[in-house]
Amino acid sequence: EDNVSIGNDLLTVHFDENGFMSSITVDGATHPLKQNFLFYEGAYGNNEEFRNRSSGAYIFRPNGTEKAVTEVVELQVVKSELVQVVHQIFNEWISQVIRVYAGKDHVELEWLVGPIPIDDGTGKEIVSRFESDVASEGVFWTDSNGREMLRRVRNKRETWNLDLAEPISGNYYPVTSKIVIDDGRNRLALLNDRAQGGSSLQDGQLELMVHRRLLRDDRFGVGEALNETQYGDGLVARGKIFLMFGQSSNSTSQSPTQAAKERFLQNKIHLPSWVFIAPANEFSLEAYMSQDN
Amino acid sequence: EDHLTALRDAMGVMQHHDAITGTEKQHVADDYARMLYEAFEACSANTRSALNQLSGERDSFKFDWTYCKEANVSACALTENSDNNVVLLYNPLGHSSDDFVRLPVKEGHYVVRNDRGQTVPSTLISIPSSVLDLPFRNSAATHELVFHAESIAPVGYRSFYVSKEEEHKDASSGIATIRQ
Repeated sequence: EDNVSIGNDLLTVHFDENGFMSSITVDGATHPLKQNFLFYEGAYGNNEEFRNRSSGAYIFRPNGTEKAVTEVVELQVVKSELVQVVHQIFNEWISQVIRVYAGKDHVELEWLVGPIPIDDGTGKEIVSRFESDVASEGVFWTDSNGREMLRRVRNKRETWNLDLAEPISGNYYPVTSKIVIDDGRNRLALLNDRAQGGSSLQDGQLELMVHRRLLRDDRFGVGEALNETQYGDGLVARGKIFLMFGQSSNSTSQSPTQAAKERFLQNKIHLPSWVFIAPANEFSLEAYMSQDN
Repeated sequence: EDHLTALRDAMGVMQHHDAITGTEKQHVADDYARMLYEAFEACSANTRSALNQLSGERDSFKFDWTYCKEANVSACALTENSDNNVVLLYNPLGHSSDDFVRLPVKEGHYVVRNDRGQTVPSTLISIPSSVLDLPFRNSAATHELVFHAESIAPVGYRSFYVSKEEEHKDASSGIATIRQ
């Protein structure tokens, strides 16, 4: 019956009555921020003409529809002083753990997707989509292999007049570390742990493709459908998206800008601490402390 | 040098975009995985040798290093099956850093201490059922022990002693409250 929320001194993430992330409170201000998993069905072409290719290993080519995977999410909430956690179960093959650690200004979303079902005979490409109130006006930024952020404008190219026949995939860009929208007041950044495709198909929206399973070859060379299996079933993938929401950079502020904070987090994502574990049953705590360990 | 060259060779092959994108046939993907695995295993001899040299060749610190290859499904044979562990975090960044460590463990009462013997706050969080139920997961871990490793020096390290102990009512570490 309670409204579910998790957070720390710096931010609070709220969930709605259906179990979806619904808003975030940062610096005393609450902003709508929804998250959901959706899937595109892969286009089935005859591969005989350039404009009639199937969606496959080389190309993302949805058939134009997108579907939410569920209307209701099952939640389990775990709260402690160190970390507050929401376990979300979207359906039999998609779940997610959302964590907010004490003292941290980011939200960690660990997704688990697969095996993607294909018993209905359709290939599926799964995205994690975020919807905010950032008035992005068609503009978003994606990284260039971890280096400078490149400005992308929806349905536009820098050097020619664009007539997009495929408005979804035509607005997808590679994201190897970060995708951002920023309206000069508020800023939403998603940092990923692996190379993915991503876009902002509507103002205030960001999405990253997390997994795909397709049943036709796209005839660009591989000669097989992107239909990987393990132990006789479709692949299961697990990964993380790190979300940061805050005020846009203000050059007069003495505190680190939001972009600078994202850069520090990016470093930690891509160069995390190396964890070494050694069984210590044969020596005591005292022995451990007395050694120059 | 032979072991390192095995990994150099594998990484040379992996420069091809097919090794990342999924634009290779399945048997090629399997072959990439085989090459990486064999090179990775070969280099474990170098890792073991280097770490044992760093630890001063003392018998008590001579370990048979292995990799926790199933950490991505919250499984680790070491942390699940040993009541006492030394956990060391090496910070590869050029500035001080910190980390929240999550170790797969069985349900129980755990105490984390730093290198001065002081107790470090920790908590147990249940592993989601969606992970526990993965058909290929072979692990006894039902929880993750979470603690905060603070102030790890630039290109330095910090170690912790993690022990499974009898439960005390006034324990600093316990299973976090669960609300359904």
